[in-house]
Amino acid sequence: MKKIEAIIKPFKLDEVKESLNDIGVQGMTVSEVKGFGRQKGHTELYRGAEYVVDFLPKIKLEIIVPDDLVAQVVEVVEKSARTGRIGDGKIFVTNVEEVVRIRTGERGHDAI
Amino acid sequence: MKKIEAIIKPFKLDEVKESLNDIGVQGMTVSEVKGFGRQKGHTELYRGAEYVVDFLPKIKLEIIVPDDLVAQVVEVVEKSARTGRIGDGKIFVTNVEEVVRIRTGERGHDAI
Amino acid sequence: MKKIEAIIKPFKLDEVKESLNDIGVQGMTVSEVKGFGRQKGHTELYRGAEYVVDFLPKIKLEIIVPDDLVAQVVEVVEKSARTGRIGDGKIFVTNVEEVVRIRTGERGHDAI
Amino acid sequence: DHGSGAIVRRATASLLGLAVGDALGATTEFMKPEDIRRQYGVHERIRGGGWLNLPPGRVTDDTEMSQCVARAILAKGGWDLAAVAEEFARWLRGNPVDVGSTCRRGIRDYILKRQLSTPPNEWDAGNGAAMRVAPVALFALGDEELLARLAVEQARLTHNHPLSDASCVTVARMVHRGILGTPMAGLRAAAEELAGRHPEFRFERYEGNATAYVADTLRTVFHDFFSTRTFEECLVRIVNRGGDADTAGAIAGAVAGAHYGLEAIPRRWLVALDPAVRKELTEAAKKLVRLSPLFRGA
Ligand SMILES: Nc1ncnc2c1ncn2[C@@H]1O[C@H](COP(=O)(O)OP(=O)(O)O)[C@@H](O)[C@H]1O
Ligand SMILES: Nc1ncnc2c1ncn2[C@@H]1O[C@H](COP(=O)(O)OP(=O)(O)O)[C@@H](O)[C@H]1O
Ligand SMILES: Nc1ncnc2c1ncn2[C@@H]1O[C@H](COP(=O)(O)OP(=O)(O)O)[C@@H](O)[C@H]1O
Ligand SMILES: [Mg+2]
Ligand SMILES: [Mg+2]
Repeated sequence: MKKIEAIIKPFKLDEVKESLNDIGVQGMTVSEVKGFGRQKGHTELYRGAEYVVDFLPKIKLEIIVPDDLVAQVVEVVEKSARTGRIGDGKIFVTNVEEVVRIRTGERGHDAI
Repeated sequence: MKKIEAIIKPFKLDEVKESLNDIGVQGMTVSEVKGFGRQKGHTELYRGAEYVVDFLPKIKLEIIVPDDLVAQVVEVVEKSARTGRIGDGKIFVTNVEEVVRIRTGERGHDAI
Repeated sequence: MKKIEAIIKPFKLDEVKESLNDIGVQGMTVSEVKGFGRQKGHTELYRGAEYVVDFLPKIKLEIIVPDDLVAQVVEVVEKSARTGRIGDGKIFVTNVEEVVRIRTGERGHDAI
Repeated sequence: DHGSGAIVRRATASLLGLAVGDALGATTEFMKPEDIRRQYGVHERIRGGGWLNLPPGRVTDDTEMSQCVARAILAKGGWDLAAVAEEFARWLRGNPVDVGSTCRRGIRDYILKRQLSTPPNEWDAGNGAAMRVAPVALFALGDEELLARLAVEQARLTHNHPLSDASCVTVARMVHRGILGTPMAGLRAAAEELAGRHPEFRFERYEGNATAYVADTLRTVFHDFFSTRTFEECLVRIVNRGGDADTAGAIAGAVAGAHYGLEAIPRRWLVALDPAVRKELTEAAKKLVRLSPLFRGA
């Protein structure tokens, strides 16, 4: 099994969730993170002076999938998260050795 | 060494921490995440209209342990996090190639 | 490619970012987490009563790097995040099987 | 006019043209032509802004990396690839306003591995190496072989791809011939020789792709340079295409500057340029040319 982690632009979350839903992937864990990279942060006014806030809010998705779904899920996330402009984000694939569904104790593929 | 990642119901955090404490595991990193899965989100009232908020707040635990403790730690988390109702969560085990204790520079097992 | 995950003291973030900047590393994802370990939480006053808050706010950095740069990046994070006092944090290195730059579809080393 | 004075003026025009094209194009970088039309009508004024939110006259990595190449040559009084790499590293550490991902990777690998030549990579056909090659043409004046060698050497610090290599040599050649006062036909010959070897660069019919893929960038530059009659006309056309407008503008500015000369660069653009950049490039042009084989009588 693999973990697919995607850092995406926050406004893209719904579109990515729907596209994943369309291919039958529903389970995921989402967190709010800050991204640093080539995309410029925004300027904020504080006590009359302008500051560049150098990070950008991003959304991190974590989706555990069976190996044979990885390529498809990566592609779906890629397409639905893309705007073509700097800061679209990244997808990382890592190996998962064991998964457990806490409610039932199921392991492996039955757990996802 | 392995990383044990657990997505659990927030109110279960204290119980899981104590059960882990009981087997001598104290170090962990915790974050607030949103879960999407079979468990349905709740309805919220906003400007007079009802909205289904389709995610649920969850807590993510990250615990690095030596290989020989994995099975035991997974079992402890599983039991203490379980309610038997949908949405109890998941546990993922991934391999960790190197760990460093920043304070001392210790590496490997001495770092956990 | 590897993922370097570092749990550090929040006030160390800028110093770590600058040290990474000095070696040409800019891209990273950051999240706010809670740490439990040997470092004791602080006491808080709430409705007249004192509570021991047993966790401590930490910052988690995630940096994907090519294999041949891991040792150096780990060392830079280690040095810049260290205060020498309990709670400095930890660095974990895990293997990443695939990376995708969403904007361009670039994969592997060209994606980082 | 082929006197040494005229040569220095055209060399200066090349570097200033690069900076002007960069600053002008930075406003419309990543934009589509229709959006540029809607927002600016015809963009023909140095106004800053753009995705980098720049003050007017501010240049970007295209000019700054060119400045690095010039500084290295002048500091060493000659060619020293490690010195160029060192300048890139110093620049990167100073939080530049933008850095291309391929350039960043190459400079990072120099900092951490002392790498002076990046391995071949199918994804390295970006324009990041060609955008900074003009100073090489000034330093190698009179020796097209030296020019070709150094153009590729500096490219390989970050980019290693046949199309990037060929682009660097061709851009440097066109700047070189422009500075020497070669008629337009000589510059066109260089572009056609490249298109002959690599059909990706055919530029007669322009299909409107102004991306950072070096073939797209140079097709845009060649098409607009050869189909216009003045420096201003060339640059205005190119930056209104959007896409990688600052880099297309910078390369076109370097070539058109070399060909049309200093007087052809609209004064309003020169005075809008960051004064420190304008001063440094003017000085550098003079000194680079004096170090060249042509001026040393080599
Ligand atoms: N090396 C990295 N490791 C971890 N996260 C990264 C890395 N590089 C970029 N990111 C994440 O990806 C986001 C987008 O990166 P950025 O460089 O701004 O744009 P792009 O990917 O379009 O080139 C960043 O905000 C950050 O969250
Ligand atoms: N494929 C998955 N990848 C990552 N996280 C998941 C996945 N499936 C479920 N989760 C996480 O586990 C939580 C519980 O899952 P859910 O399907 O609601 O109940 P159960 O695990 O009891 O069947 C979700 O809220 C989500 O945080
Ligand atoms: N086994 C572990 N798994 C995951 N995170 C840990 C683990 N042990 C410690 N941490 C993280 O590292 C931080 C520092 O650990 P702590 O034990 O307080 O100090 P030190 O690392 O200096 O011995 C903790 O707050 C926690 O976030
Ligand atoms: Mg630029
Ligand atoms: Mg550009």
